[in-house]
Amino acid sequence: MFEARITQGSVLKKLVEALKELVTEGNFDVSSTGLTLQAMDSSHVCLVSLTLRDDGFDHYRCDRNMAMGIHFGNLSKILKCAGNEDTITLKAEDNADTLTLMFESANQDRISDFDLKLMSIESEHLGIPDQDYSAEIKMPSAEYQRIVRDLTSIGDTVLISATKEGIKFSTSGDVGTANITLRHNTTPEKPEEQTIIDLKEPVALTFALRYLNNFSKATPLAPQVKLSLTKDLPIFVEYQVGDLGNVRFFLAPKIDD
Amino acid sequence: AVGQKSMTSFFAKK
Repeated sequence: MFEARITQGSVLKKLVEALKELVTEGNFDVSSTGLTLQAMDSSHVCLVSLTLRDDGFDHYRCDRNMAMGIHFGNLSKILKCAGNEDTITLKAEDNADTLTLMFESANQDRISDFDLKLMSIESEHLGIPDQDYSAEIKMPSAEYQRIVRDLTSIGDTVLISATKEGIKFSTSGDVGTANITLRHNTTPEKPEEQTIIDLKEPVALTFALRYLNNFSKATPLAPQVKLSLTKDLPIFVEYQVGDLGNVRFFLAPKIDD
Repeated sequence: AVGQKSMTSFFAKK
């Protein structure tokens, strides 16, 4: 038996909206410690890793480990039927072929349940090592979203360079070129409005803007985003989802063959 | 030419 209840159901709605274009399907791996998902996009150049801890839910029970194969477009259709203020409960029997989603309105006067058909998905798990990065940048998630959206209208790829001057995002295309530089800025009173650059050594890497833009669909989940960069390694883009967990994106850099 | 490696070339399969 698996059961997970979250009062703030809108978080689940936002999570699925953030992921569904990048990964069409994947396994929700549930265990006594929580719910995780690891999935690659169809071209395998980016990886999404979602962790929702058991103690982040209002109620959580999982008697045996299960991999529930989810089609995210279909899950999104069902979650669109939940109100933003609804409490959402996920339920499945052991070895079930459906996942039940129950939505309760805030004043308990409307209760609905939907069964999502589960899929059998073969997936391989990749080990992502904890490592020190050359540059780590924490910035407002809305700022990151604006930068990648603006640059996507100019070019296809972005060169991200981190130096002691700051972090520079550069692109070029048919209309011309664009450079946006962010400096370390801890003056805003609210921590979520600060930009914090932790530079161990200068680094510059090029990425496809289409994916970086796609990652910013997670903006509604967190006020800050963290970008981590090391030469020749994937960029690591992380959103903390309150006390519930995190969603992490990895994207391979563009390289000269 | 500019290319992109697969995620599996950066992270080992478990």
